[in-house]
Amino acid sequence: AAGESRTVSVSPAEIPGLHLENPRLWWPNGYGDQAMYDLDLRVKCGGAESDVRRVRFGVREFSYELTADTPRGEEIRFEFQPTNDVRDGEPLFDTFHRRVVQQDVVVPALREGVDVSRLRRIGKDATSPYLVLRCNGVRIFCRGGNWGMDDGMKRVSRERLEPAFRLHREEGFNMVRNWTGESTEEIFYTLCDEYGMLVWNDFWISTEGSNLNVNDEDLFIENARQTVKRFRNHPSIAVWCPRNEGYATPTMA
Amino acid sequence: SDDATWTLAGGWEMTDADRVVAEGGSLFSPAYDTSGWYNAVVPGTVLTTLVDAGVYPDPYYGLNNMAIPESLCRTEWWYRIRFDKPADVAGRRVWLNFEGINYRADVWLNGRKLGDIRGAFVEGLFDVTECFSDHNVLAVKIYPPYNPGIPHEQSKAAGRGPNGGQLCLDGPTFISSEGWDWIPGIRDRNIGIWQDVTLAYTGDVTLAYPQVVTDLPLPDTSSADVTVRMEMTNHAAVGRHVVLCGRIDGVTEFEYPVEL
Repeated sequence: AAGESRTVSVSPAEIPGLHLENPRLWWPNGYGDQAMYDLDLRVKCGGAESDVRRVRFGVREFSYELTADTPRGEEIRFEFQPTNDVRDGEPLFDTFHRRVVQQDVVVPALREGVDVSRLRRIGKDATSPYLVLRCNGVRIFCRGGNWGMDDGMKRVSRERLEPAFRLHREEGFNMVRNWTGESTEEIFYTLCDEYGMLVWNDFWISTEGSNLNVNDEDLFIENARQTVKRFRNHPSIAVWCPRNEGYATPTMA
Repeated sequence: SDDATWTLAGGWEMTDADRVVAEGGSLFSPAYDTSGWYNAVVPGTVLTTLVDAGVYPDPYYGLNNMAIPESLCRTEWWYRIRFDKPADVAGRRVWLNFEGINYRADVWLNGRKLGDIRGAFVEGLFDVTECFSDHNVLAVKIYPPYNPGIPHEQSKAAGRGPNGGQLCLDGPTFISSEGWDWIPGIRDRNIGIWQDVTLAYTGDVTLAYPQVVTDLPLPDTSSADVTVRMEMTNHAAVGRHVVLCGRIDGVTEFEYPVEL
């Protein structure tokens, strides 16, 4: 209807051409090419072109697994990492992490007879858990840099950034952490795509203080929502991480 | 950048709000004198412009950081650009899009306030069809943070402190804007129009935020299902029958009818 806005979705069920045979895959640096496809979208209204968009995307699929050994040697596998932030000797869990812990760690652990009280200390005192990333089914050994420290000038042209990406590639690195979201800009993700750098993408929420929520939660969420929508097609983005040195606010979870 | 989108990349000027008040006159008058304004670097920050203009040295080198005054984080700034209509606009909708400003801005075109933008990572999209003309003046007022913060060393008494952290009472921005306890605190260096500003023509129905999801039947990688989603909006006063056309690498083509 007039003024209507809605989500339109097309898949191989409606468009058989969207089933690709022998696709060129996107791989992290060192594991294969960084193949990309261009999708041109046009909407025609009464025969005239109303709007156009071009999207670059890569064909790839990530899967994740977190593994830890307990002090007694049991191997625990879970989907996502519970926080190991500790205050006064007690772990801090927000809603999101409580949910994850209950569903993915504690419940299976109880079922398997593991001492849950020990589980909580895995990240702090015992063997640190490790995150396993698979790209296109292949386990990836991730090595890379932690980018941040804004210089206040926002000099983020391709000419200025590309030498650093080339250095990363020639060092055999395949990962960049967008520390606290400092590099949340199109050219950063474009270069990560082109150079095969997996992105661990922080959001820009405060890293310090008392783990308080940001003061304007709605504004934060709107910025986060648009960031995901604008950049999610970049095949290099492997992890959306709520924040640095802390955990997601309840709304974000 | 194509036959329907242009980037407003050159011709930006910038000055502090005090000068605008002192000089008087309308920013939107063709006769408005900007000879005392700086040539602005867009995209960039206020500091980028001031370094480019030679007001301050490049803070990246030596102790130049200390040459940037405290007042920078407490000053309001105006950006202004004049531009002519780039192509015939009859029957088309005209959009201005700010891909990123920091921290808060009011946006004006030809004397009309279009709205505001808050947060460094949201887009500011404005339908300017009604106030667009052959000769245009776009003005943007950029506000500093409510509280630029005071970095201090973490201690048992002070806690972890906001050292390097988010500016107080503000929305999402760059996190090291406050300063650190191991260098002199020079706060708020990131204010400005830090991403591109574009002008676009469309018809009544627009596309936004397309999403492409690729699904491999792992461990088999010999085929992939591609799903495409997008937000489609009808800006007209009546319903529209439209056709979504897609093409992947010039090979796979499809058409999909949509009623809005």
